[in-house]
Amino acid sequence: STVVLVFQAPVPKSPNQKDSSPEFSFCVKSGDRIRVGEALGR
Amino acid sequence: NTDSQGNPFLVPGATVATILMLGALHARRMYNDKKIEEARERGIELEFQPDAKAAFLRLLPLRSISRLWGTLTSVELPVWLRPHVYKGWARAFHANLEESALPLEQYASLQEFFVRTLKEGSRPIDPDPQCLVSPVDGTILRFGELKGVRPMIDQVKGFSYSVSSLLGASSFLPLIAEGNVHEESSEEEKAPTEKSKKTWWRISLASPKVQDPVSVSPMRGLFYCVIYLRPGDYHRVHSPVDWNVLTRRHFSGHLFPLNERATRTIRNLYVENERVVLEGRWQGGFMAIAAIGATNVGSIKLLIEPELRTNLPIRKLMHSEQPEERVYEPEGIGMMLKKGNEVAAFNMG
Repeated sequence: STVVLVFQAPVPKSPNQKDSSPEFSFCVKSGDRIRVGEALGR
Repeated sequence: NTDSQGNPFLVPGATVATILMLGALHARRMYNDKKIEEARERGIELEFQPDAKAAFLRLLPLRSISRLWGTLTSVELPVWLRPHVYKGWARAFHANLEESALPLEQYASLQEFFVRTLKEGSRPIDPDPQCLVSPVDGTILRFGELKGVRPMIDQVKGFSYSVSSLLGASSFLPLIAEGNVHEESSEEEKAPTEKSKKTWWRISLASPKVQDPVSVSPMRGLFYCVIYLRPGDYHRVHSPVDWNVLTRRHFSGHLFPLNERATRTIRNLYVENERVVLEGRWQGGFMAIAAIGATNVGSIKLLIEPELRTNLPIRKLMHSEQPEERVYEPEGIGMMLKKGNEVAAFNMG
């Protein structure tokens, strides 16, 4: 079986963006084993 | 004397030959898996190569096979046999028996064992309020950011499927397709018109880098992550964030296998297979989870909607009363789920 997540999140700063708005980034790699509750991204 | 007893070597010989053949097949499969693993480690992207086997699979009655598999695995086993069967399963599919919530003797059938819960504390939820956690145990197949007015996810190199086909005619995806999406301005949020109430939000994807000058919300992009569950993995689905589930969609579809080989040879696998999609909203905006079944794991149970049935026989599928789409009450607020809450479970057959 397979689970696919599709979600909106803040995108990384564009070069000209000044304020410190949050930006989402994944903290996994393809092929990683992962378990329920472990961070996919922050 | 020998004639009257028949050939004494026939049965043992046939048994040995069968075991040797199964052993050879298993060894060949393990060798193939190892080759694929090494290829991935060398960063070699597996190409999409439809072949005769994939075409043949389309001819098989996969749903009936899946339901037969479910019937077989729901047979109650004698108590003394249970540990042996489940240990054999664990060895073949690298399942971790230490984490099972119950002693092995208490799982009456392989199907019950397959959807086992885990001991308290086995899956601590990352406490960072800014993080999105994995909803399942499994292997990260692909992830990234989706761009453009028709976002596509790669099945493998050389073949991709569209997000709107995967999730269905989602309330916002057609807006992307038409390219006429934009960030809801605070004026519109303050006095929501009928249209904005209906679509309850709109997003700027056509040009994600353009931040709406009026709204204070950060720029937003659309992301995805595909996680594959092996037969030996823990098969319950949890909530990745705190969110409100507004809509549930069920696509009956097919039940092709979802293993590595199938992903490389069967077209539109994730969009054709039976699946349940939950869609809603979290602090970051839109959120959707698609649970996709396979031949051996055809059933998807929703804890938030226990009456939903998947992997129905073809004749029942034709006359099923259950709605293919359900909006959870109260409309626009739906069902609140906390990060880590159990949401659904995959089951055999």
